[in-house]
Amino acid sequence: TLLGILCTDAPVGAAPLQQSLTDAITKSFNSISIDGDTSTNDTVVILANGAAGGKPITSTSSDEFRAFQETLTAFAIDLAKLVVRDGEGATKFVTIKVTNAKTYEDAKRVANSIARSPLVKTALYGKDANWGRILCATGYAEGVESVVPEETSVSFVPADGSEELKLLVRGEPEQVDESRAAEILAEEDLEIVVRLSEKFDEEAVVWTCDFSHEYVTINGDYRT
Amino acid sequence: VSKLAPQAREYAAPGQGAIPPSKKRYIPTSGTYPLGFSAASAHVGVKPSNTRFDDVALIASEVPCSAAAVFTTNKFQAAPVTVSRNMLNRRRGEGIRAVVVNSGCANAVTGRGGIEDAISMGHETDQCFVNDSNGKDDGQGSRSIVMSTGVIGQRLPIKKITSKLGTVYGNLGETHHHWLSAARAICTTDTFPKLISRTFTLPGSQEEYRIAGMTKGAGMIHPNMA
Repeated sequence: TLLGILCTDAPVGAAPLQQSLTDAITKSFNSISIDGDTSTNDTVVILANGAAGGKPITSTSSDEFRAFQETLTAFAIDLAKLVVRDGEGATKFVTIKVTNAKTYEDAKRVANSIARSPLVKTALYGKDANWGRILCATGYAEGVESVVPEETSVSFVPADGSEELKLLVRGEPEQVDESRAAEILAEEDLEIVVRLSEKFDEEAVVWTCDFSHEYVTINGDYRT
Repeated sequence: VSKLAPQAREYAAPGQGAIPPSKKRYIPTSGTYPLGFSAASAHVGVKPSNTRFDDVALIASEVPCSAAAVFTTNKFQAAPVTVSRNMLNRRRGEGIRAVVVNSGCANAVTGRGGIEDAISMGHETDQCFVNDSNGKDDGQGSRSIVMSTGVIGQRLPIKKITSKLGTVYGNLGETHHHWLSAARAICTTDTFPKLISRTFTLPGSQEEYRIAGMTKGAGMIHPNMA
């Protein structure tokens, strides 16, 4: 279960507060996945008491509202990432960035499909640059129009920001430098970039982790 | 359990395990917390096996405040989800004083009794505030948001919880230690408490504002909240 409690002393009315939280959640807590299971209890709340003073934010059309929304979204993303860092049994923190999609929703569906794939997650645990599993999960993402197999590319981006390792370019497999792949996968942090089509430019990011033996141990023990 | 899985370990009590060295860097040693808010925790023993660790947290505002929330879209929504959402709708997100959270039991799929337990948890939390200067009943019902996390399908030990709400209220404080204790008390299988805080400004304002947040979650995580 995910729970989140946020508090601010900024003066934000209930209606703009709800709008800003709803918007922030899409790109933060609704963009993480540990094990693909949605809990019965997930809740994130925010309280704003206005104790720091200043002009109250009462509408969703002001500059103050937009600035608050940006602050809240960035803050919620940082909190959400901590949950992924603590995924049960996780040894890796994985950013999945899907670009060149027709819509944000398409990109998000593909990213979620990859993030939920047990075979992708076990490959990551095993430090295997298994782009085939990534491509497979991309291909079965439901309701996605913008996957074009011959235009799809997959790369790993190292945590140190050095040049990406191309695994698949426009549907054609690359000759992968296995030693460099091993170096990249030895790090805790990894970014997977999937480019869908050169015709489109929407993108989405989802954060996830790998699946380890420890996950099974924990959940084989945890009892209802 | 040991016959089925001899390698299995106990993960159920918040803070029970030592924090892995690799995770310590994510735990803040200080923070800048929003004015007028305080936090606390206390040990209740929601899970009978938890004999030591705090498992109830309270985050409170000195004054009634605005509140907003998003909830799971799972069709089996836990009692605190239903109760908190109804309360926020009834109040239109205004006049909220506190968030009370227990770990160790999710109060999910617990039927009408679970709803009554969640209502009771909120109502008894309200009672902690009746004697302060902003605690007067405004006639709109509960002003506390209720959350629970832990195992599904078990009733909350509600009397144990409500009997300790005075203690947790008495523990309220504004220091980093108070906030971190609350963040730790909401944990279940988490290996470390998750707490961050920062300051920010808004255009056209001279004021400096603060935001703090705590979260928990380690498994059964694929949120789809609305």
